[in-house]
Amino acid sequence: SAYNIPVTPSNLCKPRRLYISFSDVGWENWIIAPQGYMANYCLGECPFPLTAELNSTNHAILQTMVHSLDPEGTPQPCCVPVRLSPISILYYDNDDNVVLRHYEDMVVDECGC
Amino acid sequence: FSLQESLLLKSLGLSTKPSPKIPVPVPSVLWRIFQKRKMPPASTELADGCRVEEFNVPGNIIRVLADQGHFMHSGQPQPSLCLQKRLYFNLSVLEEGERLTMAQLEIKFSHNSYHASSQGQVFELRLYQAPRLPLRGTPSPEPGRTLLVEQSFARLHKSLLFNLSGVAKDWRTHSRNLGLILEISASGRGGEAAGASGGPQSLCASIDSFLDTSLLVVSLSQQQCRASRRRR
Repeated sequence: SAYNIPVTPSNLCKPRRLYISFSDVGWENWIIAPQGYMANYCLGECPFPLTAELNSTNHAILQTMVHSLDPEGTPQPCCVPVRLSPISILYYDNDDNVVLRHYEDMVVDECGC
Repeated sequence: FSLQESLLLKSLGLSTKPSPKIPVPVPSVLWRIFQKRKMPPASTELADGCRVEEFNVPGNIIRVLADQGHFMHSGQPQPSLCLQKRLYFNLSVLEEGERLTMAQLEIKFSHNSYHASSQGQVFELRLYQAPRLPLRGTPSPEPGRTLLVEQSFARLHKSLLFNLSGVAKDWRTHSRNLGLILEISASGRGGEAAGASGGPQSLCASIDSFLDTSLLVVSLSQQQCRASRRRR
C-alpha cells in the first residue's frame, strides 16, 4: 500500500515512500515479524545538468548531456536505488520450526541517476 | 497473483509458501537477535548480514528445529536410568544451496533450581549417535552406538548446550541422519542424602522437570550471500 506524506512536490530522482504490508499479500499466518516494512522505491527525473545530490555516475552525466542535445534519440538516465539496507524476517517453515532469515538490499535508502 | 507470489518467494529463497500447522512460541534467542538487528548498526561500518556475530559463524539463516523424537522404554528395568529419549531433527528443511555452519543442541528443564530437596543431586548425561537399525535377518551394520557426549551435571541448570556442528554436518553430507539417543541417569554421587529414603527411583523423580530439546542450526545461503558480495 503506497501512501504519500505531503512533501514539497519534486520530480527529481529520489526515494518515494512505499510500505509493504505482509498481510496485504496474505502472508500474515507464516511471517511472525515484522508485520510489514518501509521498502520505498525510486522515482523522478534526471535532468541536465545533474546536481551533486542526484548521486549520478559519470556516464549518467554524459547521457543527460546527450539527451539535452538529442531528446528523441537518447533518453534520460534512469533513477535507481544506489544505497539499500537489509531486513531480517522471523517466520515459521513448513515443519513449524521458527526461522530467522536475513535479507540484504530490501530497503531503498538512496536513489541516484 | 500466485505466479508473482511464487517468484517473490523464490527470490526470498523459499521454494513454497510455508503453512504452519501448530505455531510454537518464538525461541527467546531468535527474538533477541531479531530485535537487535532492527537497531541500526552501532559502528559506522555496515553489519555483515552473512555472519551471525552472536555465534561468530558465517550464516544468514538461523533455525530452531523442534525435536521430532520420542521417549524410549527399554525392556530391562535399569533403576538408575531416569530418562532415555530418541532425538530427531529434520535437517531436510535446509534448502539445497545452504551450507550448515553451526548446530547447537539445547536440553531444557523446567525445574525451579532452588528446589531444596534435590539441590546438589548429580546426574550423568550421555548422548549417542543412533545406530542404523539392521534389516531383519542381517547382522547390525554398526557395532553399538557411538558415544558423542558424556558428562555429569547438577540439577541447578535450566538448560544445557552442546555443540553438534560436526555431527550435523556429517548428517547432511552423508544423508544419514538417524537422530540421537539421550540418556540421563542418576549418579550415585551427591545423591545419597537426597535419595537415601526412596532409592534410585526417588533419585530419578527429581529429573521429571525435563522439558524439551531443540537444535539451533545456522546456515549460509550461497545464493543470497554470494550475490550481495559480488555487488559490494
